[in-house]
Amino acid sequence: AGVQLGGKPEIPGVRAIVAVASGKGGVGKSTTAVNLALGLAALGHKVGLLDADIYGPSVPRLLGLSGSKPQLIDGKRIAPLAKWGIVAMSIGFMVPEDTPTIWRGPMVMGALEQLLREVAWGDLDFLVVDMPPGTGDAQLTLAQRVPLTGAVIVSTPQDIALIDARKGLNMFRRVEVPVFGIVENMSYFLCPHCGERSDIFGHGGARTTATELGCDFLGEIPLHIDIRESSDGGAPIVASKPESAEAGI
Amino acid sequence: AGVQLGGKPEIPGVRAIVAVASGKGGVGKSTTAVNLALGLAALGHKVGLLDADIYGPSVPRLLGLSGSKPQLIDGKRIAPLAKWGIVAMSIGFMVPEDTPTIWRGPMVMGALEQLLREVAWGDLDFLVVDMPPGTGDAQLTLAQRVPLTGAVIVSTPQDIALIDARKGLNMFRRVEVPVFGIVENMSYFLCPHCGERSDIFGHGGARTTATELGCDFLGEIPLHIDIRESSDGGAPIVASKPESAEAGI
Ligand SMILES: Nc1ncnc2c1ncn2[C@@H]1O[C@H](COP(=O)(O)OP(=O)(O)O)[C@@H](O)[C@H]1O
Ligand SMILES: Nc1ncnc2c1ncn2[C@@H]1O[C@H](COP(=O)(O)OP(=O)(O)O)[C@@H](O)[C@H]1O
Ligand SMILES: [Zn+2]
Repeated sequence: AGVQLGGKPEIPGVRAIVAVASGKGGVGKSTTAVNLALGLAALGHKVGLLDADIYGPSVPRLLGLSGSKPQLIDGKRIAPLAKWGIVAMSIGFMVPEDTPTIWRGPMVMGALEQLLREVAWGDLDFLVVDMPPGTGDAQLTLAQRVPLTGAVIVSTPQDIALIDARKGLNMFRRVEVPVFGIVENMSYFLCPHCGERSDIFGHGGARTTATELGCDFLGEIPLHIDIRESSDGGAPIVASKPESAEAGI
Repeated sequence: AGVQLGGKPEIPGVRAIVAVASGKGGVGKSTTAVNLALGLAALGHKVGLLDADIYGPSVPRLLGLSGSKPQLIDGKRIAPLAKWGIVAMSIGFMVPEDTPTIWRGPMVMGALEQLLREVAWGDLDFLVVDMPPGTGDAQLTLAQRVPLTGAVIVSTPQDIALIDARKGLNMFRRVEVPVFGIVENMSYFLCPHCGERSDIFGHGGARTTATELGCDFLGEIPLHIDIRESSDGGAPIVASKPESAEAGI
């Protein structure tokens, strides 16, 4: 049997589990989780991706797998879906897109436990978990029940997003999950016409917050049309610099 | 007593209630709700703003009222806070910022009913309600229990945001609340250096969706540094063209 981390049974064959979290929705958490998983795979690691965002599971679309139905192996275990060199599973495959999931806490937790423990993940170096946005009960329960190795927090540069990112960081600290660091997404925009830079959502706040909270700053991802086009089109762009910084975890 | 709309008692003194909703978080729903309220007030209407976003009440910050405590009148009714020519109330004033609210559905609904019916709104032409993002149970319950005159849906131009906007529209139609139309926020970006335009999040999707779904298109709000700076700084910019289009409701 796997080593028990404070009462959270390990997942056999999975060496490290990394949560990707954010305080607020719409900061690019899922896009970053997908690119982190692909970045780690590009370095030669065996990688899985679990979409635990119960409010808006977007991994199926980001990988170009919308509407796919996972298969059962020997009637019990669930086979993850393979694409772009990783294996993936999402609560979006289990619950029809138009079913509201918000209040059904106990039911949702059951489904997430199933995704975690009943999927035939096989041997993985990393399992990246795309967490639900926010710092409420659902996130806390997940952080307590999943044997996380560490967490990456995604924020945009605005003060309001950083307030939420701090809450997320404090939540992980409360359940003794190490935080690898903060990524600043939509950090600046380089005009494709004249090359000048605009800090539409501000700039540099995440680096300052990381220093204040004593954790690493994992890099900046610019606001870029290609990131939006590729991620929404289901062919993820493995965004350059920060992914390699993160991939070095 | 006020006229009952399908079992939802009216709020005495309030002529029209407009919900501002979005499918996904981070599209600028709260910023738009605040600007709509200020836009309506600038046209001479008496306007209130109710922040019902239980997941991330941001109206206190957007109005520069963070940390304010509402006062009780004659020990029972709650006095709304007045600023920028409107009166406002937020669930953020009632629940400390760091209390997770996600699973406590019944408790939250009780608090929202209190905000709706026990606040001394006085005589208002419009009460603008900033709804929680998403199309789950909380949104549905609110749409059923609040005597809404109509709803405005905020979306960004990306396909994924529009899929959610459609869900929101369908939800309002299910509970027979008229939808005034869709606003496209972050619709394009004009480079402050060279004046050229970039459609970072795409462009025009909301107009097409509005036509397909048979509802009005209320206008485009550009991605603009001033909107972010002013709204996050607590001094809302009454964003130009579309607000007047909406304000004409
Ligand atoms: N750096 C970026 N540049 C441009 N668009 C981005 C970037 N990061 C995310 N996006 C876009 O922003 C939207 C929200 O991203 P998503 O990953 O769904 O956010 P979250 O998971 O935080 O809600 C998507 O349309 C995505 O393509
Ligand atoms: N048109 C815009 N241009 C620039 N920034 C914007 C615009 N609309 C919203 N924002 C910024 O985007 C962030 C999210 O907006 P918010 O209104 O909180 O979204 P939501 O209520 O949908 O979560 C805020 O920092 C806000 O200032
Ligand atoms: Zn330019």
